[in-house]
Amino acid sequence: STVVLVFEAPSNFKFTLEQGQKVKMGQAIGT
Amino acid sequence: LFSAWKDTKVKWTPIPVGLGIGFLCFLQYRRVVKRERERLDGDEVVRRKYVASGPWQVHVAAALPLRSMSRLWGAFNSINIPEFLRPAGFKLYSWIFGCNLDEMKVKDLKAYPNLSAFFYRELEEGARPVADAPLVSPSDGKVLHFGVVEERNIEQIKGVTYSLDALLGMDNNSTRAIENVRFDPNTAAVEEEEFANVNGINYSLDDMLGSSDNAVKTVSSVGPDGLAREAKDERSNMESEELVRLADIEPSGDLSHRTKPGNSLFFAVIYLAPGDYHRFHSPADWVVQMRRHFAGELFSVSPYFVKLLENLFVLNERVVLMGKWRHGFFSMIPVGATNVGSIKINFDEALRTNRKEDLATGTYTEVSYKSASKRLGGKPVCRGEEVGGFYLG
Repeated sequence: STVVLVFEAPSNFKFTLEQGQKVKMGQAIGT
Repeated sequence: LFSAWKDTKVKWTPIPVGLGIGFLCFLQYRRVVKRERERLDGDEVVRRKYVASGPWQVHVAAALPLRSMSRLWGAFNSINIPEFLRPAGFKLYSWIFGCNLDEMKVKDLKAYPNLSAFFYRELEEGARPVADAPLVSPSDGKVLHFGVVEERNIEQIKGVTYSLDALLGMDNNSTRAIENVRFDPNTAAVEEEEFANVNGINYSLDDMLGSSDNAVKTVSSVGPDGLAREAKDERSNMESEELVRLADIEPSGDLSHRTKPGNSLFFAVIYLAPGDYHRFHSPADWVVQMRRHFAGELFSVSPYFVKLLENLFVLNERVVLMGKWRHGFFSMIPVGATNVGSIKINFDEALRTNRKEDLATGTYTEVSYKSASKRLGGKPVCRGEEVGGFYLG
């Protein structure tokens, strides 16, 4: 299963992620 | 022949009633068969627009009755396991798929009657602290891809994209056979002027929207320890500000996600492995205005298949939740897979996924959540609040 997020944000929005990274629910993924 | 024709006496007799009824039934049967054939032919036309393409592995998978297999898998895993076998069986599953049994809410493995119940297990309180950030991960999992949506296309893997409009149901192909279902307010978790937050504490929406000086006064129940109460009170103040902001944001019309000046559209794809916690939570404070349920195929969504199968996320069954957050358009899309075909949304009891009668044609049914809160224009969900989950089969 997969969860896809699509959202509008200011153009200077940055993901704090790396491809292939494991994440936990509630972990920050962007600023 | 001549004499027979000439001399045979014509004898009129009434037709038996049963024969007449049988004849009418036969006519009706032919009419129904013809109508169903025409309907299936029409669905086939739509289906051809969503054809799986890729190497031979994709064609092998496409030839399999994945939806039937998924339902069979779900039914099999719903069979209760003898109590004495449960600990060993679930430990074996956990060892194979890397489940962390220490963070389960109910640690007694005998309490889970079958694998489906174990798969949909809850986590203990505090196992997943919600970060103080505007956007958090909705689930446990592996980040498959993320980035900016360019020219209304989302990158599936490097160099291969799928259409954002097809994913959300904005294109002409997927608008066929839309069935607009009126959202039943009785099934919503939210009353018009009041909602319960994830901790089970009720607040008046008027207070949350700032009509009252102190929203915390409306807390009807608090946790037993002072620290927990203090933390909840701080969060309620934050939610109050956020709800004021969300109430002020105008619904984005047809949700065609035209971004405001200075904004862009972003996407992130998180893959849940079989051993992961399979409930998903709200990644932000936002208002869900509608959902679209696409009855689709149930291909595997493992990283291996993501690389093989083009348009995978557009082909598969999915539930598109759309609404608004502080920056504008927001959407969360749980996508099903062969082993987890059933998607549950906690505040939408009418939703039924992976049903035999729904053909995998790429069409969708749409439900509006506006009746959940007239002021907010939808169902408000807080960051970290459980929204739903994936069931086996």
